[in-house]
Amino acid sequence: QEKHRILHKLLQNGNS
Amino acid sequence: SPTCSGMEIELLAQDVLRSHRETSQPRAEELQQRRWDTFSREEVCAYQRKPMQEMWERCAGRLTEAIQHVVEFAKRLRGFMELCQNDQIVLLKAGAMEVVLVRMCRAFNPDNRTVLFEGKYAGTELFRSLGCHELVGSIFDFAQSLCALRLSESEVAFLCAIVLINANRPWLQEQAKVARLRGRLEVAFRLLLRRTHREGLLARLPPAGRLRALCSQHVEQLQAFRRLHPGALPAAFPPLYRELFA
Repeated sequence: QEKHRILHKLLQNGNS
Repeated sequence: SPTCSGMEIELLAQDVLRSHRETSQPRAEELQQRRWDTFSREEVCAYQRKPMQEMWERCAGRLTEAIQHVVEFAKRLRGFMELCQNDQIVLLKAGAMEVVLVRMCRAFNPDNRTVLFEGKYAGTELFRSLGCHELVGSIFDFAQSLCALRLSESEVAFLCAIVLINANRPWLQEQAKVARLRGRLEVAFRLLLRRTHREGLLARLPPAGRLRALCSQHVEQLQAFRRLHPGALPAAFPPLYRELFA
């Protein structure tokens, strides 16, 4: 997950 | 399918179309209006004079914006957010660029072989300073071949969903769950094609290997660029682009 930090964050955000 | 109801398939189809509509910019009508708005000779020359590094940064920037829209498309797709996070990331990492390439056919004018880029339509020559003539040509050829199928917005939406939800991607943890979602998408896509008398489309779609080859070619060209410009990538490329491709 650390390797895909930004993708992870985009998926977590309600609307990015 | 014995495993899902007609209602479920209907909802899935509506959902695919809505997800596509909400995350595809510009809208189809706007693209249609602007399709002859091409760069002038002077503007093309100005792009051709840009240093290779700047042109790579610009293209990486536009590609990253398109990928962010694909992430939003995925998030809105019924069933995607119910997959485990590992599999969401695996599917996006492997498929986001492929979806962008499919979506590109919306913004491609096959009559003069141009694509919408930074506000106007551009031919392959505008991208000369990237130094990857073959890759650019192959991407344009792919868009041209998709345009020849005269896809409706609904068909583009389903193609994107099917490219993304691929149970054969390596490193999936819940492969069966992805395969079930993919199966439901295929049923809904076939239903749409039957209703619109377009069943013949499935046999005319480009093979999946063609998209895979374009994506590998992009990564190879990026590696060649990095050998020429060591240190360029961390500085000016979008972090999401680096995360996906570097």
